Amino acid sequence: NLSNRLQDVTRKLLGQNKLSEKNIEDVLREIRVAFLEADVDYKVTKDFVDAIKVKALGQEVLVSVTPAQLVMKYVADEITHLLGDNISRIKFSDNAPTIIMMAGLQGTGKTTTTAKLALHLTKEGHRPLMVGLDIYRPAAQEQLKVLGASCNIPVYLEDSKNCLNIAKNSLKYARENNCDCVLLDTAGRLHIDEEMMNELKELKSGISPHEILLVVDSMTGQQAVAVAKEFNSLLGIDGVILTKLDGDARGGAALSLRTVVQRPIKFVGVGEKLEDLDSFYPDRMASRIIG
Amino acid sequence: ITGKENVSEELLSELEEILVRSDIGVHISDRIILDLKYTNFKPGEDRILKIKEIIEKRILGIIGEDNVPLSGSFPLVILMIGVNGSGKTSTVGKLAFKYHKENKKVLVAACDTFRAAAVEQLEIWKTRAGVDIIKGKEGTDPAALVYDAGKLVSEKGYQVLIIDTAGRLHNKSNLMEELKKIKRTVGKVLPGISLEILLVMDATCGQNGIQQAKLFKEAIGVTGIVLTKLDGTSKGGIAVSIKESLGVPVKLIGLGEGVEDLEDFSPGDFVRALLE
Ligand SMILES: Nc1nc2c(ncn2[C@@H]2O[C@H](COP(=O)(O)OP(=O)(O)OP(=O)(O)O)[C@@H](O)[C@H]2O)c(=O)[nH]1
Ligand SMILES: Nc1nc2c(ncn2[C@@H]2O[C@H](COP(=O)(O)OP(=O)(O)OP(=O)(O)O)[C@@H](O)[C@H]2O)c(=O)[nH]1
Ligand SMILES: [Mg+2]
Ligand SMILES: [Mg+2]
Repeated sequence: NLSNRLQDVTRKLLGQNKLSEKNIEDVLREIRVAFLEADVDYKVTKDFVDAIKVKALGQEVLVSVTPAQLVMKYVADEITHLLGDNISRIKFSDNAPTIIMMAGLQGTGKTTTTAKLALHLTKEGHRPLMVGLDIYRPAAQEQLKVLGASCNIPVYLEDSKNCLNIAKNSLKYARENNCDCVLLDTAGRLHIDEEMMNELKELKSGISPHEILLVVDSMTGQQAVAVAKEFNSLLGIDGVILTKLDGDARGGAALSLRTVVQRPIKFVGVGEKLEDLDSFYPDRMASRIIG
Repeated sequence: ITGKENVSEELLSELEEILVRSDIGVHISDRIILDLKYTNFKPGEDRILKIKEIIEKRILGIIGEDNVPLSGSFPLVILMIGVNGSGKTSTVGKLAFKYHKENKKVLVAACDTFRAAAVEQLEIWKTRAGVDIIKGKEGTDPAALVYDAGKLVSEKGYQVLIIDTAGRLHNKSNLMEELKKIKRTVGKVLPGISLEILLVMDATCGQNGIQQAKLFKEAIGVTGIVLTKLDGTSKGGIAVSIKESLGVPVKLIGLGEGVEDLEDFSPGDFVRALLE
């Protein structure tokens, strides 16, 4: 891992009273490898390493023989800072109901996360309604229905081919039943599928969601940025939920998403149960990324 | 080796970006780029073309030039495994459809007895594929259902049994133990039967894919990979790294959400798409 690699590199520096550019290059190389192994975006990695190089040559960081721990701490602090603050909450609107829309690629965990978020909001004193807008995937509506039943949260489903109509009817249902927030589960889709991305655009202009959350699998590789950029430019996303963090993926996509798309990671999925939704802690994520 | 560097830094940096962004991994990418630095060009030769050919050859050298097909010996059991959301259930449906079209008698076993509506999802797929299904009650021990499926295969003469399993993360040892029990049960109820263990992997997966493949292989062995969602923008380069370190080949690819969107893996097409 990076800590061991940096120890090997900095051990060679002992006894030198001045760091050469070559010494700094060795350290930067290890950081680059660690980042790319952690799935941090190629360009984000390059920019990060270039920025450290400027500081190192400018004597801010590696001002004398720096032990590996100091470099590690510097990198961890930088990543933590870039990951932004812990903003793990949904901003509720004064005009009920607050509408929250989940979006993302296939299989990232949207349906499960919809139910997790609904349960979380219930515990905070809210009355959510979940809406099944995935009218394509086999048994998707059934899946949301079962999840709703397991945590006693109402689910609005309709046998219709028009997502916008279902969404509008669900808002009516929410108002009639005193629900203060509506969580829309949508079908997984490719960011390059024009027709499906248009469906989301029409949904957005038709019902004006207050929050659009991009659900991203924490083991996503180099395409994380391209996907997020496309969702953000076509829809505008308010936040990200990173799932399956109970796995051992380093999750570099988190850093790439935050620095490029500049939206906060609001929650993380840490398991398959509906209780497995955590707040996002930037410092924990930083040490995970460095490995 | 003259030691003379013949390829411009700019071109090398562009190629490095293409390789890293394909998820092939920094180590394989660095190795290829280092090699390329000293390429000798004939006068007037198209450098970009020659370099692409060299990279293609390097990668084909790792993954092989020919498709590795699924076992052709029947009756055949196919065990579908992989992490959550990778595309297992959809792939079971697509494979069932393929064998049904080849006039094979197919049974699918709904051994994801855990996730909400998993059985209902497979039911819809088996109808699309025109095949039979065996399912148990929710929370049933999947190994017990595998046993019943095996008995049914012997009784009714099914030629292909495709087992859908619940998604599981490779770092959850109790879930990996469950998988070992499922495999043991296949061996008990259908001794000596031809068995394909297919690891279904999402093409968007990054470097964690290596750990996934490693642990699934260590637990029960993996005879092939199904690389799904290649209709997206991810190139699935992680498969190259997996082939190099674990020797497991990609056998099939998923190219969409329809029942026909499953194809044999073609190394040549894969490498060309990777370098686009
Ligand atoms: N281990 C783990 N599994 C998760 C997590 N979140 C979701 N899953 C699992 O991931 C799989 C996919 O979850 P879904 O909720 O169906 O994903 P989806 O995005 O709705 O999928 P599509 O609707 O097909 O695009 C399921 O097996 C879930 O149980 C998580 O945080 N940890
Ligand atoms: N675009 C595309 N989507 C796919 C492909 N294969 C599967 N999917 C989609 O990926 C999502 C997850 O597929 P599933 O078959 O439910 O995945 P799974 O591995 O069985 O999921 P779990 O059982 O929850 O672990 C669904 O929305 C599928 O339609 C593919 O090749 N291309
Ligand atoms: Mg879903
Ligand atoms: Mg499944």
